[in-house]
Amino acid sequence: MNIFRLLGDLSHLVAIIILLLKIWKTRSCAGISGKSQILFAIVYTTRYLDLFTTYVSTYNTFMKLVFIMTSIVTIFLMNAKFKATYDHNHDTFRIEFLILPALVLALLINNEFTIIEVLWTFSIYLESVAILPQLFLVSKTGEAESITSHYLFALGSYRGLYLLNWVYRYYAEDHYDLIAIVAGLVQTILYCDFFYLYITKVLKGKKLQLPA
Amino acid sequence: ILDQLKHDEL
Repeated sequence: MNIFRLLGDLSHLVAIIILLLKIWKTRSCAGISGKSQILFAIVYTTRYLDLFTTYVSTYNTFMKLVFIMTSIVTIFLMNAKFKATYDHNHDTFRIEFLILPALVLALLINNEFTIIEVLWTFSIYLESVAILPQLFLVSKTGEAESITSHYLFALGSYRGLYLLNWVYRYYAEDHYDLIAIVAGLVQTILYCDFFYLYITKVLKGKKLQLPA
Repeated sequence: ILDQLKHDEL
């Protein structure tokens, strides 16, 4: 465990906490894409199947369980408890256009053709694009609440920090996984436009508003 | 290869 990896994990955890607090405190999930949240739940459940087969560390097991459980709680809050506040009309991204290509790609390009490894690879590919429905929703409404921006910033930073972790591990441990690296690169690039707006607007106290 | 397939990251 190096500092980049730890900061990445913490950033991921902070993102999830911000999201849950936003929904709970404002009693509303307005501006949040339920479709991205469904994709994240699929990502965690397919990736962490190794909870049943491989033990890495207590930290690892704990974080995996937290990610799986919080993603399910988020979906419950959006689709049951605070359903009335959910932005159905703007959350129209077709997630099958992300799920199916990720699955096909995972069947074609993987480290080993076993069920658990193909599902792990699928989750890596799917995660890289899972934020698209959320970014699509923001672009459709043309704005995002600042709390939603903080959530997106923390969530985007997480894979960016992982990239630094992979550079570090390549040199320090001679360890690398091309599938994770390329997908992580794609994932981080998708956030670049948002990062730019976040730094130039939200951090200066302005609302994140897209040019008309 | 087995060691590489032990995914120790999240």
